[in-house]
Amino acid sequence: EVEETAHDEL
Amino acid sequence: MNVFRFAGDMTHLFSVLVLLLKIYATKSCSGISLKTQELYALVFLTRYLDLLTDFISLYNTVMKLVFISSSLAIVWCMRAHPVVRRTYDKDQDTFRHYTLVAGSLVLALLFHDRFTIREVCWAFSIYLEAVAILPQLVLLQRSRNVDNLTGQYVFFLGAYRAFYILNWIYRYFTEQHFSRWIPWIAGLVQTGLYADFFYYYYLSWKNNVKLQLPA
Repeated sequence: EVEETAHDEL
Repeated sequence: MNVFRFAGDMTHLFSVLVLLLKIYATKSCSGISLKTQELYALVFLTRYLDLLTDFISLYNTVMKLVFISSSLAIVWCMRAHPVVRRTYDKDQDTFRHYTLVAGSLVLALLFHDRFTIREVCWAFSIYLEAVAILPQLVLLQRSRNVDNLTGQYVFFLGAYRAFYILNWIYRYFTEQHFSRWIPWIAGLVQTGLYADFFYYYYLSWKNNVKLQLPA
């Protein structure tokens, strides 16, 4: 499945 | 987390602290654009929607809370604090910042990673942050004397995104799938907008004169 584009930056 | 990103976050945090210091110490917000502060509050509120859903790290959560609460506190101070609100240059701060909001929204609806509420809001916040400083830069050009703290505030605000660009370059070379063209382009535009400010800031520092932006 489409990997969640986790925004790990502020 | 790499050193560039940490330096960027600390510079960003420092710019917020300098602004809070200026407002608290001088009980004045002269030279500060309320419109830029409102845009920043909107940037943080639309970017950190995942604050309550995704836990990345304590550092990440704490910093998000600090940025959201400080930007809202500054907007409240400039709008409602009995002493501070009277020092707001209302008639100088005339940039039509709604156009910036509308433009960023259109861009976010057109260009985003995925068409979900969260991704569109995230892209919106990235585009809006790139132009959020414009009302403040216009106000600096109009207000003749820029006090030191205001100048330092804008300087650190500009420097933080420059550190982030170094962070994206670093991550691009060290992480395979890391390619974020949205913040790349927006970050370059954002830092570019500060270019002339950095130049005049450097001149004022070198010649040890008051910072003045040409009208």
